[in-house]
Order: sequence, then C-alpha cells, then structure tokens
Amino acid sequence: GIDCQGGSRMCCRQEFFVDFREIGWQDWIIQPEGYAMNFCTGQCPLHVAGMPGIAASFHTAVLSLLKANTATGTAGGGSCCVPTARRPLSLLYYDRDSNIVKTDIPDMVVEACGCS
Amino acid sequence: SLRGGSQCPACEGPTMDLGSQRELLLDLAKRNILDNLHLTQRPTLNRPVARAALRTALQHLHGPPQGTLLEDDRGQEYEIISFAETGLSNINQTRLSFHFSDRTSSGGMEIQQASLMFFIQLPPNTTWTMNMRVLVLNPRDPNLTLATQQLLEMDTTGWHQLLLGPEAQAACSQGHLTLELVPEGQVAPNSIILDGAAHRPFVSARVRVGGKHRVRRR
Repeated sequence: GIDCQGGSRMCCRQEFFVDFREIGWQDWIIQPEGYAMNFCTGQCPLHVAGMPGIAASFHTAVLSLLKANTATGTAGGGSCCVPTARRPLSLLYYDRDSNIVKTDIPDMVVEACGCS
Repeated sequence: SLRGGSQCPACEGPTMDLGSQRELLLDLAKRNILDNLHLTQRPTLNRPVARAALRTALQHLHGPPQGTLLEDDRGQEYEIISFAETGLSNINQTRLSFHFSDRTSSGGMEIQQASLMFFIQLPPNTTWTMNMRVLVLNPRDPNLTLATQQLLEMDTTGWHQLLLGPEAQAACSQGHLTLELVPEGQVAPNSIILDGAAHRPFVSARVRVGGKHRVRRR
C-alpha cells in the first residue's frame, strides 16, 4: 500500500490520528492516548482494479495491462479504494461501573489500502 | 461501499473543507469505538479508582494467549477488573460485591475465567484458615443464596488469588457477584485488607461477548 503524499490522487492511505485528549475521552480511556484510525482515499483507475496497491513488479504490470485491455468498453468500473490490511486496536478503559476493561477491537486501524 | 454500483465514495476526492472533514472523521472515530464496545455513549465515571489500585490490578491483566489470532467468527474478548464494594462486614464475615455490566444487548456475556484477588496481612509464622462462600442473587428471592463454599489456608502476607468456579462465573454473567469471606480460628481483625488504596480486592474476569450462542453457518 501507498501512503498519501502531496498531490497524489491515486488510491492511498491517509493517516488520521484521534487524540483522546482532544475529544475529552482521556478520563475514561486509560490506554492508548489516541486512535490511529487512518482511511483510504484516491482514485482507482480500471487498470489497477483488483491490485492491492499499485503495480510494483513485472508480473503485476503485465496483469494490469491485460486488465486495462479487457476492461476497455465496460462502463462504470466499480473499483474502489479500500483497506487491504487492518489491525486491532487494544483499549484499556473504565466502563460505567468503574470496572477496568481491556479488549482488542478487531479491524480498527487501517494499515494499507488498495483497489478492490 | 459503492453508490448505485458505479461510483466509489473513496475515489471522489475531498468534497468538503478540511475543518468539516476533520469533524466528520472525529465523529466517525467516536462512533466506531463506541459501537464496537457496545456502548451508546461514553461512560460517566461515578466511582474513581485510586491510581495505586489501578496499578496493582493492571499487573494482573494478561494479553491474548500466545499464538492465537483474532478470528472474524469469534466473539470479541474482554478482560475486566471489577473492584469490590464492601457491605455488611463485621469481625466474623466480610461481604464483597462486584458489578458487571452486560456488554451487549444480544448474544449474552460468557465468563470464561474469573478469579478473586485479595490482600492478607498475617503475623509472621501464622497459618490462617478462611471459609469463602459464594452467594448469588436469585431473581425469585430477595435474599442471597449460597452457591458454593471453599476452605482456604494461607500462611503468608501478600496477594492471594482464588479461581472462582462456575457458580461465581454465572453470577458475574448475570451482572452481580457477592462473595462472603468468613475467617475461622484465631485471627487478628482487619487481616483482610479491604480499603487501602493499593490493596482493594478485585475480581479479574476473562469474558467473551456473543460467543456462547453463536451459530456457525457452513
């Protein structure tokens, strides 16, 4: 996956960090100090559809060309810039009974993006 | 998801100003966390926990078992530390109460393991016997009923851990657990430390949400 930089308009991962202090949640969430949510944004031209990321080798380049050729004439496309790798968020927090709870919420942090 | 099967929202590029986009993302992040914790709103803390008690309790939390992966079809796991509230205590008995919120509106809460941690202060070269009763609330009876009891023998000052059986686990699942500690034989009063900032008794429980009644589709 590619991280968004500068004026790139291709599918990439945009970092987005939520500081729990900023939203006033630091009193009930003990750890961590924030949530690195991140999200996917950018365009997915037809020739990179189905590629998790951008073509990076000879084989993927050939495959991309084949896709572009066979896709010519098909309208709409339907490829989307989506998370291709995610990891859990570990949280330690107080619940409404002031108990301490530790849990791992799966698939919370976007680690990489690609075209569906 | 695709809109009308043709246009991908992520491909549209920014359609709002940075400030509005940031607000939207913050709202999304908050809702994402609350939804996944089965909360409708952030908890309000009514009974703050002393930092020393927190530090002691956290030393007893464990990570997920080594070599296991989070699977999509497995219920989400929690570890919960519930600090005791004391009531009806006298020299002959100490009653500890624990509250557990139901973490989900459907699927139930399955307690996989629960243990009581309590601090005992004993004079040197002393052995002390204690009878521990597990009492549970019966929906049809306002009084607590005895579920099980165990005899414990202790000979050192420090933290003691006691694994709680199925009756106590079931009581935790129902949201309320009451334990009664009854010292036996010659023992100094206040041997069970109940209110010191760093020595408050607690129950540590490993919980799975929605796992018990799950049906796997093949």
